[in-house]
Amino acid sequence: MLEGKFEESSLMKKVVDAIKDSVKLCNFNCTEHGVTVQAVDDSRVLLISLLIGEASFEEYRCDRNITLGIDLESFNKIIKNGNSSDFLTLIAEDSPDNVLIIFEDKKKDRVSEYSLKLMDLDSDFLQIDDMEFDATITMPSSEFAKITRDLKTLSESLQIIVTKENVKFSSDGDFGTGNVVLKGFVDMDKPDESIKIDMARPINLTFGAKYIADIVKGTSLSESVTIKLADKSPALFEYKLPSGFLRFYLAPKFDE
Amino acid sequence: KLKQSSLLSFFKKK
Repeated sequence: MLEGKFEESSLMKKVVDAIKDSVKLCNFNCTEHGVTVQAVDDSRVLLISLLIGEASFEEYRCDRNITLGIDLESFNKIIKNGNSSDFLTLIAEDSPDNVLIIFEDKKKDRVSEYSLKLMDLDSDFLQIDDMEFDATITMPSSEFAKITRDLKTLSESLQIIVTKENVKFSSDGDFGTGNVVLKGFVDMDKPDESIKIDMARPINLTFGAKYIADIVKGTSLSESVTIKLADKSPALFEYKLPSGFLRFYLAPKFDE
Repeated sequence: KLKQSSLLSFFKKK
């Protein structure tokens, strides 16, 4: 049996918001260590890897591994009904046909209970071995979201160029070009505002802007985002959770 | 002209 209680429903709301536009159906795999999701978008370009660790829950028990096949659009309709500050409890039997979603208001005696039908999903699982990256950038997630939104207005591709001194985000479209250059710096008072650039080898990669626009929907999960890049390889974008992470792997574009 | 690659050319199906 699975019984997981969150101190606030806001974490789950943000997670669903962050992934629902990339994938529609996915298995939530529940183990004694927490909940994981791996899902690939229909075009096989973007992969989501989510870990909500046991410590993200106020109370958590999962005696046996349980898979919850969830339609995220339906789940989102239910999860939106809770207030962000409500307790959120997920309950499922060992071989469940549905999952119970319970919101409890902390001040009033109001308990809202919903049941979501589960699906039997046959999903591709991709083996991601430990990747070696040539460059790692950590920056404020809101800044990365703004750069993505701004440059996406010019072109359907977004280029990321990393040199020793800086990282350049660039787009080249029909009516013009744009770029944003960031240098690494340390903000002692607000560490989350810092920009860290670690580069072993220079990088020049191009990605589909629409996929990065979907990735930045994870912005509300974390103050900062880490971008890991390797030549001619998928990039990794990571938002850290209080205990766990939301990672996106994005395949690059290449010259034909 | 740029071509979008697939994750399947980098990661194996399990």
